[in-house]
Amino acid sequence: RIPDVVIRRLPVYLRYLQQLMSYDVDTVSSQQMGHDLNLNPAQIRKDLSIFGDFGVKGMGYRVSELADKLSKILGLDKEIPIVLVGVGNLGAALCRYNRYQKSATKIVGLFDGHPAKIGQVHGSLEVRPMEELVDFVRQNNIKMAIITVPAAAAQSVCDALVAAGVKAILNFAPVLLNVPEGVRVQNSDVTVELQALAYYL
Amino acid sequence: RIPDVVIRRLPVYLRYLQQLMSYDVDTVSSQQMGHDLNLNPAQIRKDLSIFGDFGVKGMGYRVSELADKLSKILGLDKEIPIVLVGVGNLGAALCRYNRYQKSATKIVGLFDGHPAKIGQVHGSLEVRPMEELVDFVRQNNIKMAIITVPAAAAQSVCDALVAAGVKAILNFAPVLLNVPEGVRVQNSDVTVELQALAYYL
Ligand SMILES: NC(=O)c1ccc[n+]([C@@H]2O[C@H](COP(=O)([O-])OP(=O)(O)OC[C@H]3O[C@@H](n4cnc5c(N)ncnc54)[C@H](O)[C@@H]3O)[C@@H](O)[C@H]2O)c1
Ligand SMILES: NC(=O)c1ccc[n+]([C@@H]2O[C@H](COP(=O)([O-])OP(=O)(O)OC[C@H]3O[C@@H](n4cnc5c(N)ncnc54)[C@H](O)[C@@H]3O)[C@@H](O)[C@H]2O)c1
Repeated sequence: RIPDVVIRRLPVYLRYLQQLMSYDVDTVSSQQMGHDLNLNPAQIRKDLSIFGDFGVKGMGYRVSELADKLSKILGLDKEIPIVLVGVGNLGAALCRYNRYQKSATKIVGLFDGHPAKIGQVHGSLEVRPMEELVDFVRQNNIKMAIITVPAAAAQSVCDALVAAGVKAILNFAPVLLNVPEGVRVQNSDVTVELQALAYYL
Repeated sequence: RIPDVVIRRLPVYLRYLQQLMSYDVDTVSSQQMGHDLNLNPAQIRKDLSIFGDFGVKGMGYRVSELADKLSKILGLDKEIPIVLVGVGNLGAALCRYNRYQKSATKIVGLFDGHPAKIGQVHGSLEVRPMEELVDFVRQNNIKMAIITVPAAAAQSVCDALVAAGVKAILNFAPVLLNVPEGVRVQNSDVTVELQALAYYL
């Protein structure tokens, strides 16, 4: 089992390599990566060596080859459809951002509990009512979801998603979600990010 | 020097302990913490032992005592004023969320480059023009900032913040910011979060 903290760094490496590719950079050293990402180069080499021997002596890593390898490791070589529940301030901003990113993780369904939101269009997606959630998740074999509803509604939304077959949830509501074995929850919280940053002041 | 990955877990422990305190829980074991946070209990014990001996044999950790200690370690025992630049979809959602959290990390100033945004009120804060940013940061001795402007504007906003004395930046724009030694940038990206989650599917 690979430590979670290593897995969390892989998309950061991937994003960086994709930025280099947009500047037509062919190779990059772990030193350069470490400097740009504010990470320890030895840590980067150690992380990547878990997955294979990608480095070329004296040249560093081949950028596009390593990016492909990381995409495969993360399972991003095929589209990962996602539903988002709670199309408020935050949900709308995340949906818009997702549209412009070229990632395999694609929001394909928007759901909300408020009648006034139903039918609103965000890019090519229309907000659907919660009654349609379970059928939509099952019919489209959705395994991942984003929760951006208020804290009080989050657990019941989570339960509905899990019952429909979702296995991975990115939760923005400030509550600890209870899920059965086999379902993974990742919490994202700007307050936690700011507090970690505060340590370095 | 304590590894960054340990520092990033401390606010997660703190948030969890605060949730326990709201349920009047006095003590908690590392087993229970590990189960609730989906973390390895041995890792939790190792992280906390870096900062002192908080555990009580057979009882676990005293919740409020440990929460106080973690707040002090992170420097949250005093208010940390923050400016946010770019009061669009995402910026507005973060500002609203920050208002409702009881954290020491407090957004005290909002800035935006679009004339139509100036004067908009978010809670008790009014959006100010970019011309006022440097004076505001200097006069209020602000050391931390959030960037939620479009990618094309992010580096120039970052430069202005650094010139005014900001030392820690939470960046949401999808670009790698260049900063001098002594300034810390933390990037937050929902795509990176989703891609890390994809690994577990
Ligand atoms: N983690 C972070 O960094 C962060 C940042 C901002 C906001 N938040 C949190 O994200 C959530 C959303 O914030 P926001 O500012 O977008 O709020 P919002 O009120 O603008 O949006 C919430 C949306 O959820 C919908 N909703 C409410 N109950 C529902 C239910 N039972 N089923 C389906 N939909 C339901 C509402 O109709 C609304 O559209 C809140 O929990 C907030 O605390 C977290
Ligand atoms: N990291 C993430 O997970 C994530 C999620 C959503 C959006 N984003 C990013 O966050 C940023 C904001 O997204 P949004 O949906 O809120 O966009 P938005 O267009 O709604 O808001 C951007 C705001 O920045 C202001 N602005 C533009 N140029 C400026 C400048 N030079 N100086 C000061 N203010 C300026 C605009 O007036 C606007 O109010 C974008 O870069 C977007 O890509 C990131």
